[in-house]
Amino acid sequence: IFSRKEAGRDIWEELEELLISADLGAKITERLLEKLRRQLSSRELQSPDRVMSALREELLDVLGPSSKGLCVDGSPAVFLMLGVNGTGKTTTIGKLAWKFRQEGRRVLLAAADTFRAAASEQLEVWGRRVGADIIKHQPGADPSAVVYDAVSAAVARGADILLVDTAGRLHTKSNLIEELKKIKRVLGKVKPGLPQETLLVLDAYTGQNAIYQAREFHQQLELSGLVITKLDATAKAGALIGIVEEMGLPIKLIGVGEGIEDLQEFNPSAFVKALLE
Amino acid sequence: ILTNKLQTVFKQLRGYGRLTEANIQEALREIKLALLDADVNYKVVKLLLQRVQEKAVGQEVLASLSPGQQVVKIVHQELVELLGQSYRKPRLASHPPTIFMLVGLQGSGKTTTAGKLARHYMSEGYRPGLVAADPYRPAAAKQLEVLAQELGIPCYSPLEGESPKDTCLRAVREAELQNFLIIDTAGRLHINQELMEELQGLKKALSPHQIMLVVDAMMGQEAVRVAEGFHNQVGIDGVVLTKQEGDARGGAAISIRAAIGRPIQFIGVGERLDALEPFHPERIASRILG
Ligand SMILES: Nc1nc2c(ncn2[C@@H]2O[C@H](COP(=O)(O)OP(=O)(O)OP(=O)(O)O)[C@@H](O)[C@H]2O)c(=O)[nH]1
Ligand SMILES: Nc1nc2c(ncn2[C@@H]2O[C@H](COP(=O)(O)OP(=O)(O)OP(=O)(O)O)[C@@H](O)[C@H]2O)c(=O)[nH]1
Ligand SMILES: [Mg+2]
Ligand SMILES: [Mg+2]
Repeated sequence: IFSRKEAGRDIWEELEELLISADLGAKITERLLEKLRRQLSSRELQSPDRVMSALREELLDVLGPSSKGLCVDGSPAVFLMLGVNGTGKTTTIGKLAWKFRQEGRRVLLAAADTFRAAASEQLEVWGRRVGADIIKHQPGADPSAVVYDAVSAAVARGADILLVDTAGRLHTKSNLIEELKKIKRVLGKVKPGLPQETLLVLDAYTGQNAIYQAREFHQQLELSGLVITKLDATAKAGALIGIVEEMGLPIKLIGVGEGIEDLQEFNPSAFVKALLE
Repeated sequence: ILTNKLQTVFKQLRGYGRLTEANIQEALREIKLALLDADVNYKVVKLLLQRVQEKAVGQEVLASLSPGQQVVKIVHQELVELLGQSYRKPRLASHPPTIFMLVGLQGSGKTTTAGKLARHYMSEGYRPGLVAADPYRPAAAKQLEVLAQELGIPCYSPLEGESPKDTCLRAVREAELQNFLIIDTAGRLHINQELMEELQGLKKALSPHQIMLVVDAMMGQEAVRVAEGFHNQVGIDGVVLTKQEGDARGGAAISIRAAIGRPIQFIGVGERLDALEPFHPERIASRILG
């Protein structure tokens, strides 16, 4: 069933399949294509190339300009990484720590995932790889206590950057969302304005649920931006279109592999180009 | 909620005796949106709608149901039929040890599921051991060791420089009291030729009785390509759908079942080792329809 290309399909059916298969979602796809049909002249609609470039423009319009950079001002600049289970938070912190180390900055890591098996051990390996110290407590400890210790240590040691790793959690678990809120409160009490970045890490393979995740995390924790991982493979992360349209959150980083260098700034035109292939 | 949407579509059908092609079109559109919203693969949705249309047209509207309810009932039946009738037990060995191998994309929940399966089979009287065949991810072996410790069972971890295959073969040799070995492999992409060949090598060396594809319930349209990739290159016997206790509708279950025809055998419903349930098709079908 999945290899037969049906003959005689018009461009609209082709585009519908293209966009839905890229995880844009049915409603957004319908709206986008309807808008194109209304906006283009009947002669333009005859040209597939013209339709494609109009679609490209429309998507770029939604995504907006290239990512504003990461906030690295403040001593320390604190990054709080959060998201559902297995999206790549810990690995992204490792890559980000490496990037900042390459820039000559002093980086401290906070192992605030005190729940999952070997979570702090995993972060410790990254700490050794990049040359960053790590603040950790014993398994089962209060994550807020780890964060409080980490900020104190960051200030005392003159760290430029503090990266906070949290446990994966489903956005539907209110007690776990509360745990994150408490972490943010603790940070804010140490110094107003902390954390400078609250980043939701999303997996490119996630379907429409990515929108629910972004909505809930943003509503509860006021995100400063998004990280989208696993874009090195076949997933196109089309759900981002709906998220950015609804919430206007900037996409700050993308993960393109499991290696230390596999972190890039978000490039809207490259993203849209890949999406429409 | 799909039932309610279809109620409005069929409001005008009061008094009509049959479901006709015309009045089904609008219903099919609502169903299409609901299924796509639930992450069922685009091509699978097209197939399902075709089948529903064939079954629905000309049907007598049953006295006990509204036309909308009737169409939903047909869709529900199609989904359940596609997903398989009931819980399908994984295949076990006639001579020990039974060997399970878990494979899948990065972060899908393989390591945690390995622990959950060990616990499940312990409750069925087996003596499992866990095998950490992931030498790449930082602290992967440590993660599995912690789970094994929690269950009080042995964990075979890679020795310095030992390949995944050698770790597994050593586990089979050394497992004296264990009659069940669960192999946790590294997350990998279906398009990574080298790592897919590693899995083929493991399969050849160990002849696992069950190779399970571990998939995240919130996976989107790529579920088909991923499942096909693993199935065509390695061969999948059964599927575990993880993180199903959230609000992900789980349409990937339908897509995978349609794509590779293998049963979903378990669902992960939490982060703890007791959060594993046998898979019931009707429950997922109801969830997907919303
Ligand atoms: N291919 C690919 N794999 C990635 C990427 N980012 C992370 N991963 C992999 O995804 C898996 C999960 O990564 P983690 O960093 O442990 O994810 P996490 O969000 O911290 O997971 P939890 O803490 O358990 O919620 C690992 O195998 C990573 O190597 C990426 O950009 N591309
Ligand atoms: N909420 C929830 N989380 C789960 C479930 N199963 C696994 N997880 C979590 O998902 C995250 C990833 O699980 P892992 O077992 O590390 O995934 P993995 O497939 O081994 O990852 P890699 O080895 O990096 O490919 C962890 O935070 C687990 O606790 C589940 O059923 N529900
Ligand atoms: Mg982590
Ligand atoms: Mg693992």
